[in-house]
This record gives sequence, structure tokens and C-alpha cells, in this order.
Amino acid sequence: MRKIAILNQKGGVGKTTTAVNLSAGLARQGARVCLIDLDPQAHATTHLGVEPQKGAASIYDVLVRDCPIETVKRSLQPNLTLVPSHIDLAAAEVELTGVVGREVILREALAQDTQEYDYLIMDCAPSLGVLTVNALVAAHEVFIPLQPHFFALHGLSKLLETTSLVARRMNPSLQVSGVVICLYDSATKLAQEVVNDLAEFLNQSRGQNVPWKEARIFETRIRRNVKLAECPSFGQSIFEYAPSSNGALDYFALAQEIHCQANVI
Amino acid sequence: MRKIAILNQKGGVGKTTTAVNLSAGLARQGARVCLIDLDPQAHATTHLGVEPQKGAASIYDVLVRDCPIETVKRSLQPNLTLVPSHIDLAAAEVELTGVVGREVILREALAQDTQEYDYLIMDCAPSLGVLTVNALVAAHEVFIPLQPHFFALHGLSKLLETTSLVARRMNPSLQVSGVVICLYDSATKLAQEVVNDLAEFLNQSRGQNVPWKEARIFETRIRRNVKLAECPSFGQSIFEYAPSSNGALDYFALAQEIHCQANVI
Ligand SMILES: Nc1ncnc2c1ncn2[C@@H]1O[C@H](COP(=O)(O)OP(=O)(O)OP(=O)(O)O)[C@@H](O)[C@H]1O
Ligand SMILES: Nc1ncnc2c1ncn2[C@@H]1O[C@H](COP(=O)(O)OP(=O)(O)OP(=O)(O)O)[C@@H](O)[C@H]1O
Ligand SMILES: [Mg+2]
Ligand SMILES: [Mg+2]
Repeated sequence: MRKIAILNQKGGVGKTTTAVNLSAGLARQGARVCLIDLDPQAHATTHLGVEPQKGAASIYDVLVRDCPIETVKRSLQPNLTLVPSHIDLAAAEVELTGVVGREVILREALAQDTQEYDYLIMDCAPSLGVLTVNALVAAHEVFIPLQPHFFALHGLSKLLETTSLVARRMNPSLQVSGVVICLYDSATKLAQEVVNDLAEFLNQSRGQNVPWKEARIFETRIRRNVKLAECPSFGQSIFEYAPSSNGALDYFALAQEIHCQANVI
Repeated sequence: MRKIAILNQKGGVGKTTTAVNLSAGLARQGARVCLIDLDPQAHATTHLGVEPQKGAASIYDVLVRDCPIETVKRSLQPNLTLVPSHIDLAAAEVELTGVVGREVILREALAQDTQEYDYLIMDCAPSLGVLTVNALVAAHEVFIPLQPHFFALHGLSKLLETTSLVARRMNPSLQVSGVVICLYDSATKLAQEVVNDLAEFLNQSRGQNVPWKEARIFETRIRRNVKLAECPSFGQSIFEYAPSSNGALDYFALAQEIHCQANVI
């Protein structure tokens, strides 16, 4: 099972759009996918048409009230299961302060889960707090969605620093697999410059003893496409909403690139 | 002095771009502006060319170590002063847990500051945690930058709920002044639909006893313009970087709309 955390503390770079549409794309290729929404905004949950009701079971119950993950899952499509989030999760950061081993609760809960999946995908909030650290501890791989803008590069070093800290202290197998270029506007030279800077940075890290030594920029770039911004309001992935749009083509290609990569590893 | 908090817990909607370019636009009209960066990412600080050094004085020292705000200010242009942020601020949420009155520390620090300004602008992180609450307690007005996408509307109710709670318990004069439509793409029907939904929601709130009863959508829409995404890497506001771009025209018009509004109030 590949366990992938989708994270970037910079806001609005395409984390949720990638988590949801990549999960749906992998499911369409026959892979069994479990998507965990770790963002209190619960946008991945809403994106897939599940409205977080007051008091409904969610990842909050797993992290703060020790409920088994089995009890909060929802099977949405043949190969796609969702562990929904809830706004109550916003309080988790403070409620878990002082709880022993608060950073490994998710990994522990997943270890109790007997259900088999091919992929476990975790959507994170725009922060490097305790919820994101839970994802990093539970994951084997990190995917970094990145809008090719200046602020995106600026925050990367802090993101990699946190990943390296978690890898050293709690999860030695954690690797940064790659960067997904999102909201790509090939017409602007800014996008190309940022991608070049990023590629150079990753090349320089080859062979060093860091969790991103083998990280690369995924070949598939996700182009800016308004259909991707429209589909969440219908509770659908891009494949149900606009199957022949650029958004669907790009996320299907990304799913293929990742799924085929798996057979290589 | 108008004290304005720029906030929206949805990530990447244009908070920092608005805080910086509105501050610079107001300063160009002769107003004395103090911009406070309350985001640990320190993007407003970087946007204005100030590189947060390790150990340099910042808003962290004001909030966590009780330093007077006077000691951390930086005067950048004739009418523009910055209170920089620092990555250490990320720890403030946990470090302030249990501190009595942690939500009013910024208001208190500002009350000690003898310097007169026409505008106090606060850029916030994509969260509704203790740093954002400090801004809401210290502010008289809230501006909500909003990208006209589905997720933006989805999070609005939580944002207004938090604002209303702060207004009731700690800051009765707090009002939501308006919504700044950012990253506006007039070519898409999605943008128009979201703006219409938002206008209808605000109209229904007229006359109710809520902090957003007089909120409106600012006439000036900030169009998507790549120059706005380029200027942060040069440490400049849009007015120095690309003075005749759409970005500069839009933010100057927004500054005029807000500055003229002041003379009406
Ligand atoms: N390729 C794309 N083309 C057009 N719009 C997109 C694309 N990817 C994402 N969006 C839209 O841009 C906005 C930001 O994307 P998204 O919410 O996925 O980012 P995020 O990183 O999850 O944000 P947050 O930091 O708030 O969690 C959303 O309104 C989304 O619908
Ligand atoms: N009108 C615009 N046209 C083009 N690009 C823009 C515009 N406004 C903002 N941007 C770019 O979009 C990205 C998001 O904007 P910004 O960082 O200001 O949002 P934010 O709400 O402050 O994000 P965060 O939630 O991470 O604090 C940045 O890379 C910025 O340069
Ligand atoms: Mg998200
Ligand atoms: Mg910002």
C-alpha cells in the first residue's frame, strides 16, 4: 500500500483539488483508494459531495476520541473510500496539546485497520501543525502540489525542514516523491522560471542524505482549467463533472504516471 | 485611525497581495499606513523586501515576549511602516496556550504605541487561530479578500461566525466592512455566479444584528494579473514593479475607493 501525504503550508496551491482528483483518477484505473481529509475546512469531504453534518463521525473522532477508523469511513464509489473531516477538527490542535504521542495517533489508528487498499491519500490544511505532522508520520511518501509562483518556492524550505525532522525522529521511511505543478499557466514566463529554479534545487539535492534526494517534478502539469474550480460545487470529481476537459485529461495522466511509477518501484 | 484586519481562512485567495498593495496604494495617496504581518509564513514581510533574519525583531517578540511594538517597526517608505513577521510565530499558537488574555495582547500593545497612523492593516494566516483572533480583537473593521470560487463561499460562514463571536465577547465595535473580489476572471461564469450568490447573502443580512449587516462587495475588482504574482520576488509593491499594469490600476482604484469611503464615514 502506498501511503501519500499531499501537503504544502502555502494556501490555495491545489492540495485538495489534487487529493480528490488524483484519488478519483487512481480509482478509475482499478486501484483501491482511501482518501483521508485532515483539513478542518473539510474541503475534500465537500468536494466529494459529503456534507459534514454536526456531530457526524469524522477523522476528529479518530484523532481526539480514539474511535477506530473503520467506524468513520464512507464508501463513495467502487474503489474510493473517504474518511471525512469536520470543522470540529480545528480544535484538535489545542485539544491534543500535552497528549502523549499526539503525533503518532493516525499511524496507530491505521495500523488497526484491516481493510486493504492500494493507495492511502491524505489531504492536509495549509499549516505545519499537529494534523499535518500526523499525516507525515503515517505516510511513506510526500507529494507537494505547487503553484508556480514566488511565494510557493519561498515556503518550500520550511516544508522540507519539517519533513526531514519527522523522517529523522519518527518515520525513517518517509520520502518526498515529487512535486505536482498545479494551476500551470504556460503563457507566463514566471511559471517557467519557478519550475526551472525548482528543478535546479532538486538536482542539487541528488545523492545527499535528505528525504527529497530522489524527489522530482512530475511530468504531468495540471493546467489552469475553470472546470476544476466548478466541480466541487457539484460534489463531483472532475471525471464525473467534465470528463473531456483539460482538468480531467491532466489528472488522469497524473494518475497514470503515478500508478505506472508504482510498478517500477 | 482605521484598524483593518485582512482575513480569510481559505488559503491562497489574495490576502497578502491585498494587504501589501492596498497599504502601498493608501500610502501613495498620502495616508500614513502601518502594516502588521501576523502570518508565520511572513509573506507580507518578504513581499516588501524585508528578509526575516534568524533572531531579528518581529511581531513574535510583541506577542510572546511582551516587547513594545515601537521596537520592532521598520519604516519602509515615507508613509509606510511595517511590523515584520517571522517563522518563529508558528510556535505562538502553542506557546500562548494557557496565557491569560492571550487574545488581547496585540490590542494592548497597540494601545501603548504613541505613533499616529491613518490606517493600521493586518495580514493574517489562512487559519482562525489565536493570531487571527488577536487581529480581530485589535481591529475595528474586517476586509475579506475572496477568490470567486466555490470553496471561498463555503468557508465564509465559519469566518463570519468567528467574527461575530469576537464582536460579542471582546470587541463590540468590530464590523465587517466589505469583501474584496480578488483573482477575478470575468471570462468565467463561475466568478459571476459566486459574486451574485455573495451579493444576495449580504443583502439578506441588511438590518440584522450581525457585524456584517453593512458589509458590501467593494466596487473595485482585482483582476488576475501575472505582474501581481511577479512583484513579490523583487521585494516591491505593484506600484514600483509595474505601475501601469492592471494590478496597479486595480489596487490604486481600491485604495481610492477605501480612502474616499473614510471621508464619508
Ligand atoms: N488547475 C486548476 N485550475 C483552476 N482552478 C483550480 C485548479 N486547481 C485548483 N483550483 C481552484 O483554486 C482554488 C485553490 O485550490 P485548492 O482549494 O485545491 O487549494 P488548497 O491548496 O487545497 O487550498 P487550502 O490551502 O485552502 O487547503 C480552489 O478554488 C480550486 O477550485
Ligand atoms: N490578482 C492576482 N493576479 C495574479 N496573481 C495573484 C493575484 N493575487 C494574488 N496572486 C498570486 O496568487 C497567489 C496567492 O495570493 P496570496 O499569497 O496573496 O494569497 P493569501 O491569501 O495571502 O495566501 P495564504 O493563504 O497562503 O496566506 C500568490 O502567488 C500571489 O502572488
Ligand atoms: Mg485544501
Ligand atoms: Mg498570505
